Amino acid sequence: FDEVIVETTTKRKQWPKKILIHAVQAMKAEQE
Amino acid sequence: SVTPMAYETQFFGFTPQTCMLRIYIAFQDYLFETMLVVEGVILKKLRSFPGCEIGALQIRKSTEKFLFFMKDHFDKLFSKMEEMLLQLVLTIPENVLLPEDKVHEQYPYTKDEFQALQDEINRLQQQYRAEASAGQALRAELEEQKVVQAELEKILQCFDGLENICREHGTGNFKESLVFLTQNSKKLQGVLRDVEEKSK
Amino acid sequence: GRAQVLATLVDTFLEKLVAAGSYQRFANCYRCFYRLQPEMTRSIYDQFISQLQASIKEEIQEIKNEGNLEMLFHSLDKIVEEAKNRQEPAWRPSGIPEEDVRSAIVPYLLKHRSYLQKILKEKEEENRKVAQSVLEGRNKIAELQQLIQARKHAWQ
Repeated sequence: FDEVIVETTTKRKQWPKKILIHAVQAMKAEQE
Repeated sequence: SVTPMAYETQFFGFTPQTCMLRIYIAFQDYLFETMLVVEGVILKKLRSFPGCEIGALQIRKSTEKFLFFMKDHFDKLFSKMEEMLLQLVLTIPENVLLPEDKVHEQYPYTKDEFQALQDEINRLQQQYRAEASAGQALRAELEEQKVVQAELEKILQCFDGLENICREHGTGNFKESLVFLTQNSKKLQGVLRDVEEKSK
Repeated sequence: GRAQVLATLVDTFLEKLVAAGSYQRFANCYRCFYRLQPEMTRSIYDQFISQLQASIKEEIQEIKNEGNLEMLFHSLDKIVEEAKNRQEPAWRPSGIPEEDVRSAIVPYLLKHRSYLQKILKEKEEENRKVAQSVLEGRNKIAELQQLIQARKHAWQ
C-alpha cells in the first residue's frame, strides 16, 4: 500500500510536466 | 482506516507513516542495543569479582525489568511525538497547494469548459485553413488577372498600332478616311465608266 | 519552522524518556549490581543515557540527510507561509488522472488559442487586401474588355 501511494503521488508530481512537453511540442508543430 | 496522506507523500516523496515507522524502529533498535551493551558491561564487570553470587540470569532479569519499563514509556512517548510530528511537521495544511499544482488554482477548468476550449481551437484551425486556401485562391486569381490583363493590353495595343499606322499615313480619323476613300473610289469608278463610254 | 519543531519534539521525547528511565529506576532494577558497585552503576547508567541520546540524534540526522528533510521542511514552511491568506481548502488531486492533467494543459491551450486567433486575424486582414486587389483587377479587366469592345465596334 505504501509503495502504491508513493508511486501514485510521484506520477501526480511528475507526469503532468512530461505530458505537457508532448502537448506543447504537438501545438508548436501544428503552429509550424 | 488509513489516511494515506497522499498529498504529503507527493511533496516529501515518502509517506509520513513510513517515515515515522522508520524512526520508531531505529529508536527501538538503539534502545535494545544500548540495553544489551549495558548488560554486557555489567556481566564483564561481574566476572572481575571472583566468588560473586550474582549470576547472568539475575542480570538478564534486571535488564528485562528495566527494558520493559523503558519500552512502555518509550511507546507512550513515541506515539505522542508521532502524533505531533504528523500534525505539525509532516503535514500539508488543507489550504495549501503545492507549486506543481498551482495550475489548478489558476485554471480550474471543468470537463465541459475544457471541451469548449478544444472545440474553439478546432474551429479556429478550420477557419484558418479556410482563410489560407481562400488566400491561395485569391493570389491565384491575381496571377491569372495579370496574364489576362497583359493579353487585353496586347489587343488594345493592336488597336493603337492600327491607329498609329493610319496616323502615319495621313489618315487621322479612319472612319472619315474610309468614307473619303469610298467616295473617291466611287468617283473613280464613275470616271472610269465615263472614259470607257467615250472611248466606245 | 518545521525543522525546529522536529528537533524540539525529539529533544522532548528524549528528555521524557530519560526522565522515565531515571537512575533510581535503573539502580532499582540492577539492585544486586548496584549494591556491589554503586559508582560503577552510575557511570554505566550515564554512558547508557548518553549513548542512547547520541544514537537517536544521529538517526534523526541521518533520516534528515537521507530524505533531504532540511530543504523540504524549509520549502514547505515557505509554501505554507505564502498560502496563509487563503482560508478555504485548496485543490487536491481528484484521483482521476485525465481530469487532473487537463488543467495542466489549459494554459498552453489558451496560448495556442490566442496564437490561432492572432494568425487568423492576420490572414483575414491579408486576404481582405488581396480580395480588394482581385476586385480591382476584375474591374480593370472589365474596363479593358469594354474598351476593346468599344474599339472593336468602332472598327466594325
